[in-house]
Amino acid sequence: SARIVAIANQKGGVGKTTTTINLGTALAAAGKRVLILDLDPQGNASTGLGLRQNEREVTSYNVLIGQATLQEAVRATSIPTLSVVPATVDLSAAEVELVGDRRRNYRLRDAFAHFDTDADYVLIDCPPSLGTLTVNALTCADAVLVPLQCEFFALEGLSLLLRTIERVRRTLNPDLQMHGVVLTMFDRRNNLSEQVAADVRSFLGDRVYKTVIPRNVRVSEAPSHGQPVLLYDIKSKGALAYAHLAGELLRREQLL
Amino acid sequence: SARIVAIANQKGGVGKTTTTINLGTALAAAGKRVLILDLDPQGNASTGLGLRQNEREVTSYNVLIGQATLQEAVRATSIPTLSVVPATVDLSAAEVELVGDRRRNYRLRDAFAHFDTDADYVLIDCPPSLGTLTVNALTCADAVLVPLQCEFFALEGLSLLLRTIERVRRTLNPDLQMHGVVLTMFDRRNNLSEQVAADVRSFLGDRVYKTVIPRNVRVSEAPSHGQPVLLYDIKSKGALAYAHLAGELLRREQLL
Ligand SMILES: Nc1ncnc2c1ncn2[C@@H]1O[C@H](COP(=O)(O)OP(=O)(O)OP(=O)(O)O)[C@@H](O)[C@H]1O
Ligand SMILES: Nc1ncnc2c1ncn2[C@@H]1O[C@H](COP(=O)(O)OP(=O)(O)OP(=O)(O)O)[C@@H](O)[C@H]1O
Ligand SMILES: [Mg+2]
Ligand SMILES: [Mg+2]
Repeated sequence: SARIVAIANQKGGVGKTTTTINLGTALAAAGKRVLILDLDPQGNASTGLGLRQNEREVTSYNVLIGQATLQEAVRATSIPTLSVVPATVDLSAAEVELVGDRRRNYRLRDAFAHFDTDADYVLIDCPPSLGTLTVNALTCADAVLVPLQCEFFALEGLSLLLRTIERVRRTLNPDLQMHGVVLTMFDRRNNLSEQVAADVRSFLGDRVYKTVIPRNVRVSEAPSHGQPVLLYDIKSKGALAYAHLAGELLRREQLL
Repeated sequence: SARIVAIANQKGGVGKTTTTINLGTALAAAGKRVLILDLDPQGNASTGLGLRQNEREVTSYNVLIGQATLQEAVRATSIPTLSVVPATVDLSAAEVELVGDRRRNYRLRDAFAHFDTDADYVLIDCPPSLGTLTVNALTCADAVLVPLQCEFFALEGLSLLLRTIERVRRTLNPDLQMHGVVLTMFDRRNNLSEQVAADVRSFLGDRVYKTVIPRNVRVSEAPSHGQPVLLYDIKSKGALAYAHLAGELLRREQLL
């Protein structure tokens, strides 16, 4: 059955959505069947894959609160082997609605338990917080991939994120593995990127992916066309980097 | 008494903390007495102003759940006319802890009602969500300033944010004014920035500040030294832009 990877980091704007969309597309291009689950009320992953608001009748919110199954929520994208469970702003109500529920952290895991899919990989795009939505993703995931912007504030939040992952592994999901940290928006022209990258590598060693995603304007232009950068501009540095990332993820999968 | 301005946007990484720290410092440099209230569990504003974790005994979390007054939480910074109410990760528990409380959205407003301060301005740094913490900030604020990164995903979230501000004005805080939108991380080299800026100005007209904050590496280096960019490198483009922003804010205040 499918390998579920949560793309998580509570720091905002570090490239979670961009990594989910483009890593997902690159894995699909490498012949894998991929499902992207949008678990952010902003719905950016759904938009970046070309889904308009009126094409999101059944969403991750409906699945989380038990109104629909994952099967009913899955939609096709323009890429044949890539599908998506979309999100809308309704999702922001889930955290408060689930407060009294003793199984609130297992909702997504329970939904996957009854989901019969031919997907090889499920990638979950998380919102910028460590609340119920992200905990649900971590509780059902096999592994966590952490996009890390090469900036000081992003580095500051890393140890909190690692402690949270450890806590979820101890209390909710003993099988949760750390897939690794991916450096994003790396800018060769500035020392800060080099410094943060060196700090993270000395702190986490091999758990940092060798593939580094450069800051590349084509990456940030692609979502306004509802396309992953691999379709928008396959020759761009950003598209190339995400293709390498998919390759490295598949190699690391064999070692886990 | 003090004018309270919430710095809010649910999109992550758009420059909320950077704007709070540097606009606050520039207002202090212009002779105003400023209090910065860190309402983000990441505690980035506290860090960017040089407060170590062990200097945050009384925090915005203690104030929000009624364990301490604002007076007890205020701390000095290295800038004489700038003080701060720090935040720690404890704050992430507040949302769930306050769920049953009928006055959960007024907690901060109630705290300010009993706070005797000589500050001219209070700036509140909000987390990347529209949950209880941001709603508390909007409920006690006189005005909202919205930092907007010149990127597609940031633009997508703007109408949701404006609807939320409108809802808070109707139901919780009828005096809440829209101070305006400040374009951040503007990069002259790429079309996307120009395009987003043009879109926002045609959509919001005068509510978009004339001052645009450029992408400037000195801005992102400053927090690693625990300093605002106005102290770290006063000659940088970033520092200059924030000084202009303070001037424009004060001019707009006279018109409101
Ligand atoms: N490699 C890159 N080069 C240039 N721009 C990038 C790159 N990666 C992401 N971006 C842009 O940076 C912004 C932040 O990225 P993104 O929205 O993917 O982050 P996020 O972590 O999902 O944010 P949030 O915390 O709000 O969910 C977006 O506008 C995106 O287009
Ligand atoms: N004008 C600028 N030029 C260059 N870098 C900037 C600029 N403004 C902010 N940054 C950097 O961009 C990143 C995001 O900014 P910041 O943390 O202030 O955003 P935020 O909206 O507060 O994020 P969050 O949603 O996580 O609270 C930070 O690493 C910051 O140093
Ligand atoms: Mg995102
Ligand atoms: Mg912030």
